[in-house]
Amino acid sequence: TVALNEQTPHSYIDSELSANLDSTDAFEGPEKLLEIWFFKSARCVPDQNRTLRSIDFNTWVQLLELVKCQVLSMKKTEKMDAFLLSE
Amino acid sequence: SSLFVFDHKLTLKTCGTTTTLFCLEQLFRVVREELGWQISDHGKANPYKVFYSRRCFMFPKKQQSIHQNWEDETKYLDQLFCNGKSYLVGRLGQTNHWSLYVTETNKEMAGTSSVEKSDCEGRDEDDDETMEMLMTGLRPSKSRQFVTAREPGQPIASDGEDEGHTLGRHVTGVTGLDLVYDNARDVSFQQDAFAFTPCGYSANVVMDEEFYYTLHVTPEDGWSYASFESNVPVKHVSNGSQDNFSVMQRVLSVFEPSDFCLTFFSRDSMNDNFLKLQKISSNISGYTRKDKIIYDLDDYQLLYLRFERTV
Repeated sequence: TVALNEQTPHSYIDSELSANLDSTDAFEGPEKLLEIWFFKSARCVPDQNRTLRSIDFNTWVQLLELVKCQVLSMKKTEKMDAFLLSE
Repeated sequence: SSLFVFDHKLTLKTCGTTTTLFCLEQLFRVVREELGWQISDHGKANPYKVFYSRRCFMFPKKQQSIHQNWEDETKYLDQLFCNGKSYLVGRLGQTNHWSLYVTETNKEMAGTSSVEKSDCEGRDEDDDETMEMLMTGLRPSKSRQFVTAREPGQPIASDGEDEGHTLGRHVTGVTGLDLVYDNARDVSFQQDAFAFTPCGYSANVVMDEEFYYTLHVTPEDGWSYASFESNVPVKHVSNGSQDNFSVMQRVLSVFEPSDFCLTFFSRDSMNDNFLKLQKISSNISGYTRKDKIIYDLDDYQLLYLRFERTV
């Protein structure tokens, strides 16, 4: 089984948002799930220096504002960036 | 809510009254202008593949704009994407059906790479599977694990760590949600969990740097809900000792929902897990199967199962 060993700290954390977020008025659990594959695999991206992961963090923040989500925290790994969001 | 960004794809999963689809036009602009990706065809986006899905809402009238009903969402998607198809999965008129929008595969975005497709363990890197469990009516004794006593507005610790993340990590351990998969190969494991106040929980877990499972829980009485979504190849991380049926049972034991649906997507119709899940008998311990539907979606297979608790 997996050992809970937090070897990697957060790449980003919004401590102020984390401390003040209040879910009292939250409702409606079922999520909307959107998955977009621009290419079949990472190998198919034409320029490996320009991939979705090259997009600036602040650009993601702005895109997520359109969704009405804020970034609570983020972890980068070798092959993906995982954002934990408000709501 | 969660966002996972890979080099070539992204997954955005949002709950509440979020407006998920309203980021699309700006996303396409960024992809075009910053990455130089040409994804348009006759004025519409035509990436390799798009999936948009959701279980029907509990309170649809409280959703914003197009998200109030599925027809408006698909109409919006049709304006943006080439060759989309819409499916209603489950029984019409039931409050727990599931809806899916999927575009035809754009094979031009599949590349022509001759690089070896299998990794050093023989796993086909092009294989793709996603399992999702959407659960309602959580057992109250289980729901209580996702309620915290902390108050919003607590001071932030000098090391930047906040109570929500600390408690979130604690909840992951106490509930056993860190033990969903047998990590027989000792692959890397990273979690980012958060306990909302007064209640609620979200977690992203990344295994082996590239696979994730994510959990979102709203434990309120009367409309309690939990979701589990994973693209972790169970056979790979468990060294063949575990299958998705076992994963499903571990997740069920954490929440004990009164009703749940399981969807499983696989790119390969001969995918081991797809075939095994298809064979789940009509009764699993404590549950009765109400629906079983299989879709052949272009180059993907979809299995939909719905169960109700019997005890």
